[in-house]
Amino acid sequence: SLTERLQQTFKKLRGQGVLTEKNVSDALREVRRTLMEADVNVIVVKQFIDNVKTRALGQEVLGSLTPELQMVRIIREELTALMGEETVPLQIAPSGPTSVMLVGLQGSGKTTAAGKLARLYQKQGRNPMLVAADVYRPAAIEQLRILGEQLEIPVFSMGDQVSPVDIARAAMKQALKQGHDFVVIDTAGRLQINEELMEELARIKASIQPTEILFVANVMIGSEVVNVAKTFDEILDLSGVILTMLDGDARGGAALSIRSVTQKPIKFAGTGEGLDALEVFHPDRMSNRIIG
Amino acid sequence: IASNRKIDEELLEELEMILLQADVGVQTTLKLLDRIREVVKERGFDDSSQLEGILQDEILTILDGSESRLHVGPERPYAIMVLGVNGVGKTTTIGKLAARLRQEGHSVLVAAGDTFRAAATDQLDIWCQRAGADLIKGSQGADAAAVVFDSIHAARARKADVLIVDTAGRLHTKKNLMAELEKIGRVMGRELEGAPHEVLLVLDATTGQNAIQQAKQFNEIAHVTGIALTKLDGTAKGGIVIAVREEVGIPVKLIGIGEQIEDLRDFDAAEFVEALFI
Ligand SMILES: Nc1nc2c(ncn2[C@@H]2O[C@H](COP(=O)(O)OP(=O)(O)OP(=O)(O)O)[C@@H](O)[C@H]2O)c(=O)[nH]1
Ligand SMILES: Nc1nc2c(ncn2[C@@H]2O[C@H](COP(=O)(O)OP(=O)(O)OP(=O)(O)O)[C@@H](O)[C@H]2O)c(=O)[nH]1
Ligand SMILES: [Mg+2]
Ligand SMILES: [Mg+2]
Repeated sequence: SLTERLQQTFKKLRGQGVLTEKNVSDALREVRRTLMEADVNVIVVKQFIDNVKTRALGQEVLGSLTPELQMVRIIREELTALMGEETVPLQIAPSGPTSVMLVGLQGSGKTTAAGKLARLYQKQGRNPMLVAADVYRPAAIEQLRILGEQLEIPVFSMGDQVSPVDIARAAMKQALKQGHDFVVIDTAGRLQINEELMEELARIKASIQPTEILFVANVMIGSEVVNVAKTFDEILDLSGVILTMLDGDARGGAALSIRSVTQKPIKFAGTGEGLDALEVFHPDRMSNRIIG
Repeated sequence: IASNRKIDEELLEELEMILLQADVGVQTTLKLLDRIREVVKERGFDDSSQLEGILQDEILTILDGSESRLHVGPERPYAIMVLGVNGVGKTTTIGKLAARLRQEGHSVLVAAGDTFRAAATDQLDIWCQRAGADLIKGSQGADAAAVVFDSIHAARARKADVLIVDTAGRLHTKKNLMAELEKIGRVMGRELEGAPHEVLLVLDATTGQNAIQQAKQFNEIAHVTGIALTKLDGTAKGGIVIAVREEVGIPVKLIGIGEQIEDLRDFDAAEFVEALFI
């Protein structure tokens, strides 16, 4: 693990007498490599290392009898500062139905997450409704309809010939009328560079003013996540993130990159294909997973 | 000469950034930059403007190869198995591939080997209708290997040229799901000599270093013969395929450049390498 390797590095260094700036730089190279191999974007890594370096070159480390322990403590503190301290709950609407809109790249797990979220709040005693606003992907509506059927949660759909903006608007009217206090809107996957489709999301937002807009991202995503997340955030002002496929073995540096570039909270983790596989996201657990 | 040395190091750092941002990965990037340094030493280069060209050549050497084309072999039916983790674009790629093979004059049968995910068969059904391919499906929750078994016999009976087998997305960390995949492969080999004749691993171009693990694990289970790299119409460069080729030896054969039926291309290594540096 990084902790063990840092301890080994510093043990060797201490044998050479006083710890120098160069020693700390060498140790930081180890940290840099660890984060990069964990898929943290190289720019995000640079910023992180700079923050750590500023502290590591102070008396905290250089003047300490146990520099490796100070180093590890600083790294953990900086990671926590970046990832966030505690879990952040889903906002509940002050009046009327709470609406959650899911957005993201193709195949990131949005439709599945929609089912999972609706299920989570159903278990908490709410009366959820799912909204099939993906009119593009073949059988997307059918996919959500089946999930709703499995969960015994109603799915609002107007077929695939109606615009997602109109579907979302009509869905919220229906939710209010039928007393659904929790509405999850599934949207089609799209590239952040597709202006027309990003504009469509902005129009859905303007039309229904969702309580939450959650960016759904596959945790195994690489460097480009910074540009993707940044664009989605700039256009929609995301309220949070869902990271999916945490049941795999991707180290998940994407979590750090997303946090660094958007400052938005990661609220949930998808941990499997089943509809119960959704957990509240724990930032500290993710930090441990990234640095290994 | 001393000042040119300095320029080289700065330029090498710039190139390093480009490679890392393109998901080439730390190890592969270091190897590539070391090789450039060697070339520069050997040839006594002092012209920095040529560094990027040397780097592109090095990557091209790794990626190129005559075996990087998807050919329909002489076997009938020619069986293509498509696998990969969740959401990467397997079903969509099959739809595109079936359409292309139809256009080339082949009769195509598709097996709905994803019997698990909601509406997987409905999705594939729509693609097959668009492509002009027949579809063999089982009932929801049916044994995937049984559907594949049926499809091989149907392909023979209907004298289909090509059989394409869709499988459910699965994380390579799930032992039981990988075992199911292995079983599907065995059933194919038992019912049809040499099948699967082509094993396509679908990788999403946005994937980071985990793609290498995916390639290794899937290759262990089902000797992968080629990669279909999808979503290259996005901003991710898919640099992970360089390490996959170097470490696992699997060539990229196809790329996905969109969500429409015509958005499938043969892999062009030169174009791909050029795009890394844009
Ligand atoms: N293992 C695992 N698989 C997941 C998870 N979340 C979703 N999936 C799977 O990932 C695949 C894609 O999920 P979808 O919900 O269809 O993704 P999507 O974002 O709606 O896709 P598009 O609508 O095409 O953009 C499916 O096979 C899901 O079962 C997860 O947390 N873990
Ligand atoms: N932009 C873009 N989207 C793609 C491409 N290939 C597939 N997609 C989209 O990616 C999403 C997932 O595609 P699928 O074909 O369902 O992926 P899959 O691997 O079969 O997913 P599972 O069966 O759930 O594991 C869909 O929204 C597709 O339209 C591509 O080349 N470019
Ligand atoms: Mg979907
Ligand atoms: Mg599929």
